[in-house]
Amino acid sequence: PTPPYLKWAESLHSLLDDEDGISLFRTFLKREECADMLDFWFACSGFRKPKASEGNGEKTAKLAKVIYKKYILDSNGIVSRQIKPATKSFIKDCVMKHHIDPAMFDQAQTEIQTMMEENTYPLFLKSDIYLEYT
Amino acid sequence: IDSEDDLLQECISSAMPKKK
Repeated sequence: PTPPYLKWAESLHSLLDDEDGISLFRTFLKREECADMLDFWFACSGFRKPKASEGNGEKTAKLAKVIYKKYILDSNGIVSRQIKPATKSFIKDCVMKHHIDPAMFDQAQTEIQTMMEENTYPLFLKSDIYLEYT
Repeated sequence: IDSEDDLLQECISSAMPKKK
């Protein structure tokens, strides 16, 4: 069978689908001081999951606010700097007007994902952290 | 603050692949 670390090189999704891959990628991102991008990506996925949108609306609204505060509000944060102003305004509106929707972070997640695919992911595959692991 | 962090951590963990 193909070793996991070779699968990680196939696509960002293959990497993010493997626990050890995530862990190694996180170590690399921490060194580059952009681990928040990975946490934000997973937070968006978690937020979209059905359980986040069902039942406890108050908890979902609080979670949306927490994600907004931690990653988007601080304009110096790595995530905030990578997201388009229009996308940030849209999320801010959703949070302020309590228009909580499971898909409200989708666009921002796509922008961060594109950033990782074009930038940090290829760098990771060339990094000593990855090469030493293989 | 702690509960906010917990909420976020729970959300992030829920999106992670399960242990094999």
